[in-house]
Amino acid sequence: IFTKKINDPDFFDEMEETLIMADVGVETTLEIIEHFKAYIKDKNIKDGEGLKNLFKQSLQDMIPQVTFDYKENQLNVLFIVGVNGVGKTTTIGKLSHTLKNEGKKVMLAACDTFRAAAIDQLSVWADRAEVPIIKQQMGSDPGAVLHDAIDSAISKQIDILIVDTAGRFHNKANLMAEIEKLNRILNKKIESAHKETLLVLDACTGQNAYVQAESFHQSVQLDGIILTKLDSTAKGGIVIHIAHQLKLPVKFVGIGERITDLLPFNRDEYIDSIL
Amino acid sequence: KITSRFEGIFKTLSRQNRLSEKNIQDGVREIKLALLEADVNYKVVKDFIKLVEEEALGEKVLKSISPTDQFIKVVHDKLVDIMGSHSDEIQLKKRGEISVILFVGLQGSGKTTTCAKLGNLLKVNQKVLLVSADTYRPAAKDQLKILAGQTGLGFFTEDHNDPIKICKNALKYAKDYEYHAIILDTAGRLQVDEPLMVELEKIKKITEPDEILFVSDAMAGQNVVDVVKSFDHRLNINGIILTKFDSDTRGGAALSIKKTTGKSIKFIGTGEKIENFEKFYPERVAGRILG
Ligand SMILES: Nc1nc2c(ncn2[C@@H]2O[C@H](COP(=O)(O)OP(=O)(O)OP(=O)(O)O)[C@@H](O)[C@H]2O)c(=O)[nH]1
Ligand SMILES: Nc1nc2c(ncn2[C@@H]2O[C@H](COP(=O)(O)OP(=O)(O)OP(=O)(O)O)[C@@H](O)[C@H]2O)c(=O)[nH]1
Ligand SMILES: [Mg+2]
Ligand SMILES: [Mg+2]
Repeated sequence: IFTKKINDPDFFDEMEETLIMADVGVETTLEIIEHFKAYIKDKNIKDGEGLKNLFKQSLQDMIPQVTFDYKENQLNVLFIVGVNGVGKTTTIGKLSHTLKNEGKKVMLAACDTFRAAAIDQLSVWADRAEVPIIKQQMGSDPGAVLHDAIDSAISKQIDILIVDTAGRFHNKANLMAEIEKLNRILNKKIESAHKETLLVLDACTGQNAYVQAESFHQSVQLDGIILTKLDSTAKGGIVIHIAHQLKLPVKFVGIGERITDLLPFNRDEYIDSIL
Repeated sequence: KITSRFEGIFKTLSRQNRLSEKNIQDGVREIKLALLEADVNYKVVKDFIKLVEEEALGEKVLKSISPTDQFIKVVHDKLVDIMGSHSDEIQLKKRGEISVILFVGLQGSGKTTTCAKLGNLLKVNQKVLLVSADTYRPAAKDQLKILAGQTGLGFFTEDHNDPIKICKNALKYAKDYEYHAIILDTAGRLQVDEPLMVELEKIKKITEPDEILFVSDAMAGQNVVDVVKSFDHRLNINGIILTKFDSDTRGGAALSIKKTTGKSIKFIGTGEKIENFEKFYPERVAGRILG
């Protein structure tokens, strides 16, 4: 778009199309364009590189650059939640590998006791990442597995306990109640632990991703987002609206199905990918 | 949401018993915003509102005694035109021959679960075999095996990493054990993953499916059109299944897919249980997208 001049009538149409096609969403797109128009007037730039940089800057203002805040000498818990099929279990496999390579002692809790072969699937990842996993039979109470995992993590002096949960939609009250219960167990049982609750979002999801973030945030106070499947042709632009409105940063991105396909979120690279 | 948007603009509109061109244009703009918020594809929305605007600016609406109702009718009718007005069936072989159904789609869209759901519908009058040709995802074969067991369906796979060989041997197994229908589960893959798309083309060649069904998440965003077009171009799919319709997503993907590929949505997934599976009725989706 930035090869055009601002007074080219197609310029803002093309900008609108680029942002909407990136799933940025209508409201946020209009807001970005208005914000950008004000910026341009202010800086009196008419085309090319200056325009591109100004635009990048207006997007940067909306997206924070934040990383996973690991605390030394205490138990850290990563509580992984999200709707069905977005990549929670696979992401936990990747996180285990990354964190173990940083020299941390990692343990997994298989709290998806509902879906067929969910525990088997996480167990394969535990083997691949070479980390211990606490699990029970399919159909057992996820709260019981969590209690078990916390006890084990404390006694084995684990640095990071990563909790896998079953996929669930935010409009199902009983399922959200279950995740709230798991959250309460974590809060009560290990008040001294550093806990981060991360919502996994699929980059291919449309505007519903915002509703997911908003609802899960209301239920269990999210600390951030993991955006998966960025190796697809989708851009996951909804995270801009999520960052801007809910103040939730993207902490990691998934870029494939291998154990190494996880990166810390890089805001500037992400903005480049949208443009 | 469009109903609340509509109520907003049409309250002002309906106070007037004649709509001006400006009223129509404002109404059309509201429709554009509502459809985009519902995840309808940008290009589909642009074409759609052009059609609506042309018709709405025509005699029928401007000169109608209740122009607002007429305007809403134009929008609704245009949506139904696109979605089609009847349900499309899957086409299976006659008795005596084995029907083959191939499930394809992106990662995590719900293929494995839906294989069991469709098998459950078909088992009423045929012996169904579920086949796992997913040699990539950890515990994928176990997942389908468990679902087959829970649903009372046959299950076949082999303990190696060649999906094409599994499919070939599944055909033979189905014949030997007198199955009437085979449902082939494949690994999720991106339309831009060339080796994996070639693998699907090979599976299609070997198994000659009666139905190739593309499984998509109902909450898919703007790029679903590129994805489905690609899969369709390479495999000539017979139909679409939209899953996770029990979420509160508006499901604009349904409109985008139908408009750009012409392929029918045949079923929807409405939950995680085997029985959460229904035939797709186009008229219902128009209402949902309009919110
Ligand atoms: N291409 C790609 N695929 C991914 C990525 N992350 C996960 N997947 C795939 O997405 C599919 C679903 O991943 P899971 O880890 O089972 O997702 P989940 O959220 O745990 O699913 P449920 O537990 O059933 O809700 C698998 O096929 C993964 O390999 C990614 O970053 N890129
Ligand atoms: N709520 C809901 N969940 C669904 C529906 N269909 C599938 N799921 C869930 O979505 C998740 C992914 O389903 P899978 O069947 O594993 O998806 P898949 O396409 O086989 O995934 P890959 O093989 O990794 O590509 C699971 O948690 C399913 O239980 C549906 O209609 N509604
Ligand atoms: Mg999982
Ligand atoms: Mg599968």
